[in-house]
Amino acid sequence: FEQKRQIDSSLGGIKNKIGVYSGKGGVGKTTVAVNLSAALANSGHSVGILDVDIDCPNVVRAMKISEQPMLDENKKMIPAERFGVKVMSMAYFQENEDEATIWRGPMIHNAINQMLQSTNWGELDYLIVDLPPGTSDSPLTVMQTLTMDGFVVVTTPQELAKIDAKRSINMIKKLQVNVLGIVENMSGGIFGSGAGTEIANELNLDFLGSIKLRQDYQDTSKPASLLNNEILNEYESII
Amino acid sequence: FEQKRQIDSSLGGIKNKIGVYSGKGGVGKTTVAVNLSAALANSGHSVGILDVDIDCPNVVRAMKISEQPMLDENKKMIPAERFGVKVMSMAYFQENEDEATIWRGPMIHNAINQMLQSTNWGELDYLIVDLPPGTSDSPLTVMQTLTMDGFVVVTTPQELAKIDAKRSINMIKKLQVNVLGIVENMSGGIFGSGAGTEIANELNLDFLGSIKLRQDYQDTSKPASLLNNEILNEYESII
Ligand SMILES: Nc1ncnc2c1ncn2[C@@H]1O[C@H](COP(=O)(O)OP(=O)(O)O)[C@@H](O)[C@H]1O
Ligand SMILES: Nc1ncnc2c1ncn2[C@@H]1O[C@H](COP(=O)(O)OP(=O)(O)O)[C@@H](O)[C@H]1O
Repeated sequence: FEQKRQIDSSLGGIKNKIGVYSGKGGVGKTTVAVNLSAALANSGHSVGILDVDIDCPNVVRAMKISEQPMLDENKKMIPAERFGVKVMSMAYFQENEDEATIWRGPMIHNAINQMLQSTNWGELDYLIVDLPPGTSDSPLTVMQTLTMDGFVVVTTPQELAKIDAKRSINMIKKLQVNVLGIVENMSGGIFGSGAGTEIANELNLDFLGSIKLRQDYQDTSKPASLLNNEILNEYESII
Repeated sequence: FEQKRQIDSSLGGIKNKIGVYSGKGGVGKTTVAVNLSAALANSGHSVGILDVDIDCPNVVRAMKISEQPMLDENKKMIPAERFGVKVMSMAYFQENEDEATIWRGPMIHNAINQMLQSTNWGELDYLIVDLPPGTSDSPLTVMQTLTMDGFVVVTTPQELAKIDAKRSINMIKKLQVNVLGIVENMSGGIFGSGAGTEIANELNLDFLGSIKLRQDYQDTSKPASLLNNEILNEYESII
C-alpha cells in the first residue's frame, strides 16, 4: 500500500493519463504516442510521455534524447524535455542500448513501480503512456499498475492487423478499461484503408481519425508532426 | 524428462527445424514464415509450419485453414494441410477467435510442450516455426523448449526497426542459438531499404535477401508467393 500511495503522489499533478496501445507491434504505436504528445505541446498544453514498452522502448530515440535524467533534492528523477514534452522511459533502466533486457513477469511489475514512484512530473495537463503491444504479461501489468483515464488503440489497415486489434480490444474491455477510440495509421497507400472504421463500428467505439502512410517518417530528426503541417493537422483532429 | 523424450519422438522425423523470429512485431514475420513454407513445398519438399506466436497466432488465417485438427489412433493431432504445407498452431488452443488469451509465463511453457508432444508430423524435410516477436518470456520459452537448427531474423528498412533487430539478435546470441541470417522485408518503397545489409555487416551475419513492399499482399486468398512469380523468386533466392 505504501507503494501505491507513493505512486499516486508522484502522479498527483497530472490531469489526464492517456494510454496508447496496440494488439500487435509495428503498427506505429510509438510514432502515434510521440506525435500526439508533440501536437498537444505545440498547442500550448503541458505534456509528458512515459514509455513502458519494455521490449522496444523507442520513445527516447524518437524524441532525440541522449542524456540520463537529473535528480531533484528528494532523489526523484526529473524527466528530460524535448519539443516541449517531458520524457521518461524504461530505456533508462536497460544497461546498454544494444542489449535487450530479458523481462520476466514479476520483474516487469517491480521496474514499472519503481519508475512511477521515483519520477517528479510536476503539474501536467496530459501524460501520454506508450504501452507494450500484445496480450501477454507486459501490457496487462502496466494497465493494472497505472490507473489511466482512457486508451487510444492503434491499428493499420491490413486484414490481419484488424483481427489482432479486435482480439486485443476484447481483452482490455474485460479489464474494465475505458477505450477512447481507434486510430488507423499507415492509411491510404500500399496497405489500403478502412479497417479502423470497421473495427469502430463492430465494437461500438469512436473512430478518432486516420494518419496517412508517408515518406516523411523516414526523416527521424524530429517527430513528423513538427516537420509537416498536414501531419500536424491529422494529429490535431484526433485530439 | 519424460516430456522431453515425448517431444523428441514426435519431432523425430523432421530433418530441419528453422525458426522465423523478429525483435519487433508487424515487420512481416508471419508473412515470411508462411511464404517460405509455401515456396519450399512448391519446389517439392515436405514441409510443416508451427505457429507458436502466442499473442497473434495468424498462420492459420494466412493459410486459410478453418477446420480443427483430426486425431490419429494414438490420440495425436494430425496437422491440417494447405498449399502442400502441414499446419499446426497455438490458435487451436484459444477458446474463440475474437478473444485474446492472456498468457502468463508458466502457462506458455505448458501449452507449447503439450502441443509439441501431441502432434504427429510424420516425416518432414522442413519444419518452419513462427516465433513470438520481442524479448519477453514467450520467445525465450519457445527457444529453450524447441531445439532449432537455426533462426532467420526478419527486419524492415526503417531506422527504429534496425535498432530493435540488433538488440534482439544480441539477446538470442546469448542463448547460443544459430542465426542463419537476416531478411529485409517491405523493402524499396515508402520505408526505404538497406537496414538488412547494415545489420548483417555490423553483426557479422549472412544477408539472406530482401522482399519488396507490394500491393499484392492485400489479396489474402493465398500466400503471395503463390499469386505472383516475382515474389516466389524472392523467397526461392532466400532458401
Ligand atoms: N504513417 C506512417 N507512415 C510511414 N511510416 C510510418 C508511419 N507510422 C509509423 N511509421 C514508421 O513505422 C515504423 C514502426 O513504427 P513504431 O511507431 O515503432 O511502431 P510500434 O510502436 O507499433 O512498434 C517506424 O520506423 C516509423 O517511422
Ligand atoms: N512485403 C510486404 N509488402 C506489403 N505488405 C506486407 C509485406 N509483408 C507483410 N505485409 C503485410 O503486413 C502485415 C503484417 O505482417 P505480419 O506477417 O502479420 O507481421 P508480423 O508477423 O511481423 O507481426 C500483414 O497484413 C501483411 O500482409
